[in-house]
Amino acid sequence: MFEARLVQGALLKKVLESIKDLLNEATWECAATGISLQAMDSSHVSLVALNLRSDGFDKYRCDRNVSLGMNLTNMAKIMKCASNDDVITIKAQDDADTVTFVFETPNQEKISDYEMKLMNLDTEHLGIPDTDYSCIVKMPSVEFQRICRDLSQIGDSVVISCTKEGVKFSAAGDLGTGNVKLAQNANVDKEEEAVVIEMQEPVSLTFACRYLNSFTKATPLAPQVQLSMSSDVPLVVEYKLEDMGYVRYYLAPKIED
Amino acid sequence: STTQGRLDGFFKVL
Repeated sequence: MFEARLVQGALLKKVLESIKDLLNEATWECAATGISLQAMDSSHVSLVALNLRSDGFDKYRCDRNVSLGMNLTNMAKIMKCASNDDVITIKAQDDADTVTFVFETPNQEKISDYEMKLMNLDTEHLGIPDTDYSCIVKMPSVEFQRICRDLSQIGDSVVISCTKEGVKFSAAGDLGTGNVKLAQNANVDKEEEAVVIEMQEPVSLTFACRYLNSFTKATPLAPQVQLSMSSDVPLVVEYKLEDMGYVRYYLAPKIED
Repeated sequence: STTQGRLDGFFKVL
């Protein structure tokens, strides 16, 4: 039997919104330690890895590991039926071919349940190597979203260049060019407004705007985003979920011809 | 110009 109850059900709605652009279907791996999901998009350019720790749920029971393969478009349809202040419970029997979502209003006066068919997905699990990154940038997630949105008006790609002084985002296209520079700025009133750069050596990498914009669907999940970069390895864009886990995206850089 | 790289090869299939 698997059962996970989240009083802050809106969080689950936001997690789904943050991945459904990139993935049509994925397997939620449920274990005693929590729920995880790892999947590449169909073109194998980006990878989503997320983890929701069991202790972040208000009730969590997982007698044995279960893999819940879901069509995420269908899951999103069901999640839209939950209000933002609903308590959400996910339930599945061992070896079941369906999953049940229960939505309760805070006053318990309305309880809805939706049963969804599971899919048998041929999921291959990937080992993600530990990497010492040349540059790690922490910045406000809304700022990153804004920059990705603005520069995608200019071109298809964004060059992210990081030095000790700051980080620069650049785009070029038929209409001209755009550059956004952010200086390191740790002395701010609110921690979430800080721009912090940990640099071993400067890097400059090119990434597709389309994917970066998809990643920023996770913005409502965290006030800060962390970008980890090294030459010729995938960019990691991480949103930490408070007391719960993370949503991470990996993106292969564009290569100079 | 640039071409989009892929993730295959960066991660090992377990």
